[in-house]
Amino acid sequence: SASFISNQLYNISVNTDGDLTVHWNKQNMNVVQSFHYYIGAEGNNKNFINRSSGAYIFRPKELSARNFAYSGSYKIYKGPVVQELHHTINDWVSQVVRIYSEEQHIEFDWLVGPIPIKDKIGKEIVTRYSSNLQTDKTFYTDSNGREMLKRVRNYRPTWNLELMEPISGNYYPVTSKITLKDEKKQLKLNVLVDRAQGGSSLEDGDFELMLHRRLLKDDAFGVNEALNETAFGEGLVVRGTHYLFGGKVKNMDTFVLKEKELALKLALHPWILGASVNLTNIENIS
Amino acid sequence: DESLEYFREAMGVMQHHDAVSGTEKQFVANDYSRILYESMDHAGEIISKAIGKWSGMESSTAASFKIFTCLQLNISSCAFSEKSDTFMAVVYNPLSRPVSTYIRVPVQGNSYVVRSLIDGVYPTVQIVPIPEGVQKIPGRKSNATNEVVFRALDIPPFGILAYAIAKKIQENVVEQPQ
Repeated sequence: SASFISNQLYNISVNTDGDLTVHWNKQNMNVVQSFHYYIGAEGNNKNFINRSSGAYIFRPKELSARNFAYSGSYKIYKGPVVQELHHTINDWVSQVVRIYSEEQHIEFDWLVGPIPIKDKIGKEIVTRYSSNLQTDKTFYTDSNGREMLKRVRNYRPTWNLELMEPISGNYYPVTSKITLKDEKKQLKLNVLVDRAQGGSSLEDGDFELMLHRRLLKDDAFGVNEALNETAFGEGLVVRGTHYLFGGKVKNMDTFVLKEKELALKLALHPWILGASVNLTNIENIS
Repeated sequence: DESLEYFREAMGVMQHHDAVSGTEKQFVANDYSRILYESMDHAGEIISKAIGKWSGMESSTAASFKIFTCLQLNISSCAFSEKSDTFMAVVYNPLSRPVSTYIRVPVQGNSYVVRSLIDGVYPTVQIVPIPEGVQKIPGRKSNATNEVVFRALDIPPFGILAYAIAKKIQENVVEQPQ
């Protein structure tokens, strides 16, 4: 029991490649979650083709993301309130995966940075959720918390599209949610985000979200400096949360209601404040 | 209230498209952090007043009632909770519907008891370690190594729940000679 965390809905473990696998117990659905990075394009900015990846544009140098060499480990903590899987990928990428006893979602608390740049290569880190859903090039992203918009890979509804940049050309803003649907199996997979991020589905059944970027060249769109933020003399470290939530869409109303509640809870999480109290015995508090 | 003026000014500045999208220069980003921090700092008093009034704690504890913000909970750091053996956690729900959620409070010890101040109930508590990666974040000045986790049940809309959190004192067991 020390190699996985589970409840009545899920079974979560780490596979030999160091990726996380989520298996739904009662549904034919599984997800592999992994971290990858893109190398940012660098150019002289003299014309559009030579523009660098920067604050305003995401422009990877290569046609696919690179894998991290897994040098990490994981630890599991189980208790009556929460089960946690502390997963380290390398020195600067790690996460805590949580399942709470009275919640249906899986919480991914990711931590990325400081992104090393000693090799003088700008990097853009993504997390990818790859499922067995048949999605037919289609995924959905929200529009500032309003309606979900249908996105089709390599397609625009009002003109014939020929994408010169197949990765960034398929990236869309994800302000609160990204969704996949398998129309045949009637299965749905969502990730709710705690901040606006870029996201896409570059292969059927998977989606990815941009977590952190550190780039070494200005993109010449006006900011006039590279997206190379530092604090305390090192690159920034970012920590954030994704809620993974999915299953059968038999009862659509209940499903959507749960999703909305969860999204609100993540975006407007209760505030935790402290107050001093003069106590000698906790039993005496009325 | 004068202290709200800082928030109003911050709201004005933070509507700039660079503040929304994060395309500002580094110096400007630092300035935004300063503006937001100062707004929260000045709001401490008004938050204390409001919560003291709603909860009735202001009158029962007189002038000593003061609320402390934990602005670094995102990196599992809170000077207030990790330095005290006994403290109160006040949970405010900013939504217009009741919410039940899990509360995580960074601490140094490894055994705590939590009691609801509303109904006296003791929620189930679990202590989980803060991951090493988080503890090593540059600039994180915290001695917290664990988090107290418990479920706050049915926090009222725009309302608060308060919990007393105390370190459990390990009783010394004196073994009797046989």
